[in-house]
Amino acid sequence: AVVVKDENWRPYTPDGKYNQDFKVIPDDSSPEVSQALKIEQNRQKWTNELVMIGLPAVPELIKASLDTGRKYRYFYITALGLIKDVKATPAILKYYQEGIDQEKLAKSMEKMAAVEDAEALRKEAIFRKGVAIEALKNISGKDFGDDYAKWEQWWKDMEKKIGPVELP
Amino acid sequence: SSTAMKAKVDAEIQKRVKELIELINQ
Repeated sequence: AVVVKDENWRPYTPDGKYNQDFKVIPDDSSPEVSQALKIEQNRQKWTNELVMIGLPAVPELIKASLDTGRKYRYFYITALGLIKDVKATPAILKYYQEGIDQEKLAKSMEKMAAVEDAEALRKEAIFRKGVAIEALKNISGKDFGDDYAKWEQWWKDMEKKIGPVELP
Repeated sequence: SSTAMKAKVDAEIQKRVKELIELINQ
């Protein structure tokens, strides 16, 4: 990463003062970083295209989002949230549940003094839960924050209206 | 017929969906 001076980049402190006039950006003069950035931007572009396709993309997106062998599942979950098909909820809840399990695992790893691994896992868990919650908010128009039980209850109530939805 | 046309379009869409999902995964 590189630090660049930027007068227009002035995040405010809570008391309304500027706290910096610089920003840290990825150093794309390195071919590796530049390539990685390009792929990341493309992933975003491809995700947008899936969102544009909409409902016809949902069944395949659900399958891909459940495939734990895939590394970029959060793009699929994000797309499902933006398409807003309520029937994608069980897949998103499953992804959310995995985040909760990771968090629990991180806790027990901490007790075994594997602090660094625990920290990495906790970060992944928080990211995963955040992606899931954002998708659930988009689909439901509700906000139960990081309260899995409430999201699950919301889905149970919804299932009573639309009928059961099985995961593939 | 329009049914055949629709099936063709649907198949094309599904092909693109699968492509996009794999592109993201690479």
